[in-house]
Amino acid sequence: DVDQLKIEQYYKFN
Amino acid sequence: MFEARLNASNVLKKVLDAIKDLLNEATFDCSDSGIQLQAMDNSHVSLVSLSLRSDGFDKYRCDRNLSMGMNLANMAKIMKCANNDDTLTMKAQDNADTVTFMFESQNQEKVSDYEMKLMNLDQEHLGIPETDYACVVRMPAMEFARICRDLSQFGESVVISCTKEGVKFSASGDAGSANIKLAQTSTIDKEDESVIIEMQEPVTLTFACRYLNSFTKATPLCNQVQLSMSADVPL
Repeated sequence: DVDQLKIEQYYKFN
Repeated sequence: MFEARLNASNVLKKVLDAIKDLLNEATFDCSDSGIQLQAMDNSHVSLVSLSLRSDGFDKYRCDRNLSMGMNLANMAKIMKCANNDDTLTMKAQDNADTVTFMFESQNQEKVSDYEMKLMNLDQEHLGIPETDYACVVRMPAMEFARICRDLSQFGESVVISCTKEGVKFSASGDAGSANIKLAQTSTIDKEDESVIIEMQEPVTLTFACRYLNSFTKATPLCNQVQLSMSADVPL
């Protein structure tokens, strides 16, 4: 799921 | 040696209630400054970020940094055994594979302890990035929980529209549609009951009811909730 990946990246690249 | 005491077990019960539906297991990172927990929920679409500062405990000691992976369902079983006003002490030795929860009744006549096995969980370094949000709404937490609950009856998602004048929550589905508008409070007599909006630019965003309802499990922790919103950024 693209949205899910986007969300994970958002939190990982803090 | 790690030891953290709360004069009322209720505090940790509320914290656990706020996260246990989102996470099956989580790592509690204990350091001198307190306990941190950060984890994506089971579906990997929301982040739980929790900080319990050492000065919030009635006694706190952490000689060496310690990561305690816990199964939250098992932790909930243990916390259920405590009365709300029992004193709670969490204890673990350095490099231990168990954590102990001790509950003491107010009159000291009942003391119980429960030991739980710790788990080795994959650690991810996550966090909520510093963001300048387009709208920040502060409102009574109970009111927000009520709105999420009410609107969930009408659809699977809630649209939140925020302008300088107020914030509107909407849902629609087969049964019809629902709109709830909250105006910004004109005078702040009672801070806990006020609705305050800081707006850079208006936003309209859609969120899944399922997650909003999960987040509102944290309602008993605070009188007010803050909703920070920007386009294309998680709430």
